Amino acid sequence: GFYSDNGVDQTIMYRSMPKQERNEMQQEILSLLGLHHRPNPASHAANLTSYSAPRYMIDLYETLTGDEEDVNLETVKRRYLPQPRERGELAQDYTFLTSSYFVQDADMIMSFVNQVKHEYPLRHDRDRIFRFDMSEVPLGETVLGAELRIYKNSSLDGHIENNITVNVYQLVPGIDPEDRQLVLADSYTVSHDHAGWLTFNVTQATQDWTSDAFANYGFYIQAICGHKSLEMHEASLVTRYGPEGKLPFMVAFFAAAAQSQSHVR
Amino acid sequence: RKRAPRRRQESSNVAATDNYEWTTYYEYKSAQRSCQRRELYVSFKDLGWEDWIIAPDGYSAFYCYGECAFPLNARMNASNHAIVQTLVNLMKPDSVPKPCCVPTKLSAIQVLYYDKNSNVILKKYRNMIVKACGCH
Repeated sequence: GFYSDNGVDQTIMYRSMPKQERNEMQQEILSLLGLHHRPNPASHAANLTSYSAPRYMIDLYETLTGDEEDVNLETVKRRYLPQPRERGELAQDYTFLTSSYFVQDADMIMSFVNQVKHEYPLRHDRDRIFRFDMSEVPLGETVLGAELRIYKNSSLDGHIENNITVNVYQLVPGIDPEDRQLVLADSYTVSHDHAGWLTFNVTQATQDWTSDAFANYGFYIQAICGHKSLEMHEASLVTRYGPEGKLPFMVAFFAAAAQSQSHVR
Repeated sequence: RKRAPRRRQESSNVAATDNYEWTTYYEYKSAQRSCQRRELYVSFKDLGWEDWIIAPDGYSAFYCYGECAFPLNARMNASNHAIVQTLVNLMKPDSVPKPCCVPTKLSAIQVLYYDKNSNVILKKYRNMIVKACGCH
């Protein structure tokens, strides 16, 4: 309905909307939000806020809207940029992500959850392959940056005492249609007892997949200790199964196409 | 108009107060008619969208309402052209309309919502909140 101030500091409804008009108005606002129809998330969506991706996004939203007039970029950086490591500490292959710098420029920030369920026959592969559905990304959006976040627990395995290198590969089609090739997207070396989120720069892969959804074969994750390849659980990486707040996810930062800001109706 | 004659008979003091009241009342009514920002709250909750919009519950969009009539004062945040147009409107009301009361400063909102795959999207929508209105 339509509500108004009645002059004595009370809000009263002065007109109730018929169903037809209500639907039309909902459609108008949806259209303004750039949506063709009302999204129909899973019925349990409201309970997803304890999961890592929604939690991260809510946290980001609260940071960005904390001071509506002028978001403090330093606060955003402090909260979302990986803290600098001390001199000599494990940073051989790791490049600092710049996505946090995109937060202010981004018109849309989107999180993706891992879609790999049972599509890969080998359980071995299912734990190592992550796939994120980007078909919902509107056409014309420019990718500013993207990161894959994987949680690593502190290793309790007494056999692993060295550093662990985690490589993230983008799966691309090979010469044979059935073949897949690995292209290194990012790499990170951590101490075996490190616990926390590992953040990988996957901007290039996101750019490829948003421009061609059929090229999206996902990521292949490899953990190496010395010359030995580790299972994900041996490297204490949380993959498909694990606590809700530690499940892997992807975040991408987009700039809107200029013409999508408004359109003649 | 109804109250004034009755009060004038009571005392000259009351009449003076009455004049003051009238002036204030006139200014009040005039201010009410002049171009200004008014409250408009869009409630996502009332639309029944809380199942897919995580935050906010709604937002103050505001709107501009009022007349841009001669004389345009500073409060109306008028452009130079609007002032000239008001004068021309006084002379030729049929051919030149009054300036419009429109938003002069707009700001964005951020909406956090689920898509059908339960991915979460934080999207910035520019020009959704009226920060100031003016005669243009």
